[in-house]
Order: sequence, then C-alpha cells, then structure tokens
Amino acid sequence: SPILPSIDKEEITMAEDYLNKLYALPKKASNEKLQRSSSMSMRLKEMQEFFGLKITGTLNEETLNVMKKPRCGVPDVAA
Amino acid sequence: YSVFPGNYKWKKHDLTYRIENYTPDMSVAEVDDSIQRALQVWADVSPLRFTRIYSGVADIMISFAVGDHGDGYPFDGPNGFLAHAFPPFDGIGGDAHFDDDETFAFKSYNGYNLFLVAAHEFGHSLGLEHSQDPGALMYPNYVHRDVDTFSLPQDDVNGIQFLYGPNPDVNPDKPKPTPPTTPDRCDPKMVLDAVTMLRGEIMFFKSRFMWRSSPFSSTVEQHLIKSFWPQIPENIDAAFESPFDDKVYIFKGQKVWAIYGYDVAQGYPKSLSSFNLPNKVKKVDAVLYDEETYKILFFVNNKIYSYDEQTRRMDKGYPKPVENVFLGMTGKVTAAFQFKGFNYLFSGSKMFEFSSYHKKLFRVLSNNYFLPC
Repeated sequence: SPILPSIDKEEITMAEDYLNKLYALPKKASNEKLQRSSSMSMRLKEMQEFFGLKITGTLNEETLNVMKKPRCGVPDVAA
Repeated sequence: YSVFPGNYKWKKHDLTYRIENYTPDMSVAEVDDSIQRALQVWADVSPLRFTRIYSGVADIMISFAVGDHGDGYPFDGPNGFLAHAFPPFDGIGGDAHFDDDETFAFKSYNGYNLFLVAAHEFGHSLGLEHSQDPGALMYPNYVHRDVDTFSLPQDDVNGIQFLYGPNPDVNPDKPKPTPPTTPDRCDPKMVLDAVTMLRGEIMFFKSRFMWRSSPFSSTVEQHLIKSFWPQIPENIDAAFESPFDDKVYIFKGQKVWAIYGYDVAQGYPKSLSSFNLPNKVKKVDAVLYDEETYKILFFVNNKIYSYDEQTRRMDKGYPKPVENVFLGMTGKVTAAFQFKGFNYLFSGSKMFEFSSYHKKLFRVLSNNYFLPC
C-alpha cells in the first residue's frame, strides 16, 4: 500500500486532493482498489521526485509535510 | 526552470494589466505598488513591458476571490493554495487570481507577501511553469524572502529569457547585480558557511540555502534557510547544536540566534558576549560542540576559545592556537561539527577528520563527503 498505517484518514484525503489537483491523479471514479493504489503510488513518486524527497511511492510524514506547505495552485505537472 | 508545453507565450512584448478588485488586508496603494513591482521583476530582464489599464479587458486581469470563483479551480480557504494564474492565451489566459481567504501583507512577516506571491503568479502569466530549483521564484511552495533585497534568481532569468530573450534596454554603464544562483553541492570548490547536527540530521549551510542530510537515508534535501526560519539571516558564520537544551545556535557577526525545532527562541538574537567571548571578538568562523566534554569550541581566525556549557564560563588557558588543539590543522577553519565520535573541521573545500578523544588527524576528505552527489 502506498500509505503508511500511521497516516490518518484526514491526511489521506488531503494527500489525494493534492495529487488530484497538482499531479493529475484521477478522481475516485476508479473503484478498483489495486488500480487506484498503483496510480496513487505513481503520482506520489512524481511529487517526491519533483521536490527532491526520497522517492518511495508511499505517503510518509516527510511527504505530508511538503504537501501541507502553502503554495501556488497551478499544477506541477502539465495537466 | 520549466515552460508550459505547447509554446504558450505572448506573441507581443507590450502587455496590459488591470487590477479588477482589492483585498481588505492592504491599502489600495500597497496593492498597486506590489503588483507593479511584481511585474517589473520580469520587465527588468526581458523585452516585456507592462501598461496598466483601468477598464476593458487587459492581457493580465488581476483579481482577489474566494472559494469557487467560476474558473473551474476553486480556492481552498486559508493556507493551502494561495493563488493561481493561467498561461498566455486568449480569454482567461494570463489572468492571475489571488485567494482572499489568505492574509496578504505588504512588508511584514504576518501574512503572505503579496509582491512575492504576485511575482510568482506573473511568471505563469508569461509562460513559465514551476521550477524544481528550491531557490527559484517559480518554485511552487511559498517561501518568505527579504523583499528589500529581492533579486530575480538566475533560474527564473534563464526561463523568461528562454521565452522572450534578454532586456534590450539594459544600460551597459549601469549593469544590474548578478542574479543569485542556487549552490551545487557537487561543486568540488564549494566552501560551506556552517555545519551542525540537528536532531540526528546533518545540516549544511551555504549562502541562502541549507542541505538536510539524514545519515539513515541517501537523500539530501535542499531548502532556502528562510523556508524553515524566516527570521534567520543568510550567509551565516557558524552553527552548533546543544543537545543539552535541544537548541541549534546560529552565529552571524556579533549576533546569535537560537532555533528550537521550527521556531526561533524568544529573546534572540543575543550578542556573542552571551557566550563569554571577549568584546574584541567580532565574528566567529566556526563552532564545534563536543558531546563528550560539553565544551563549545569557538574558532576565531587561527585561535580556539573553549566554553564550558555546564559552568557557562570560558575555560582558562584559552584562546589557544588551533594547531595546538588539533595537530595538523593549519588552514582557517570555516565550519565544524562532531558526528559519531569524530570531529570534522572544514577548511576551504577540504574536511579534516579528527578523533574526538585523541584529537588526532585521521583523514582529509572532500567537504561534500556527507553530501553525496
């Protein structure tokens, strides 16, 4: 799973919203759990690479800290 | 730098802008000034020129809005997304929207500086995408900078000149200051300002930046110092961590700041004399905290002052020549830290490794030994 157990639901929702708006993570339309988690993992890797974080594909505290920073609303990857 | 795919750029150099409404956070004059200076940043280094209009449709329409404001990209309340802008094309292209659920500020720290946010958004309005360079104005995260000394970073200059070329009106007799660049940790000639531990990580300071290196992972993150501690100066002289009080002390000139996590401790900056250093000492070159003896070693030119953290007194018999304490250390020490029982003294682009107990020289390494390329 791309999400560590220690991350709470609210943070997961925030992360999904971040990746949806800024890294073109598809919306919840796909209800295939496995497909969804691989897509999220891929987008997480893109975001971690962009910010020079350790590229793990998992939602960890370091990645969450960057997601929580105030920023510009334009996507980081060409939408 | 990065540009929008598909050649999104203005086909003309003379652009118009219009401020449609205002935020209650600032006076009209402050908003006008911030917007004008934010556009001037780009005009200074390119052929682009901006003219303000007060009615009709401008190339760059500027407005403050909250929540869903009809462009398909609703704002999200305080913090989070501060603003957004559209690349050059007809209609909404070039327009910049600012989230008025934020608190915008003209000069001070309490709020997001409108000039900085606007200058970034106008980069998008002109065709630039986000940059991965943490020192760039087009870096996506908001970073507070000193707006009085602001100068467009080189990465952004390269981006806008890739799209539009340089400013043809530069007066060769009055060249602009060279834009600030982002230091490269792989540069073999780089000289670090300071190095310190910080809760198990190693922090390397250089000009406006710091690198964070965790001994347990291979990644090294680079950040603007002010993205962590807006009040801390750039180009610092020295730094050390005191596990005793869980603080990192930052030195620049005769001033000392104390950092506790993300916060700057109350009552700082203090003067060097708070460490019992004599008044004749105007600056320190490096500081090393010895975890075995609780001594703080201040390197001043080629001398060492030893301060006992427990008694809060300077030890007798100091200052001593550096070479008498660290045999073989002849150059000026520019940074120092202790890690896993070894003392690391930086001089120029070299790092000298001493055993902390015997103070014997073990190895001479390159100064990015802990900053893998």
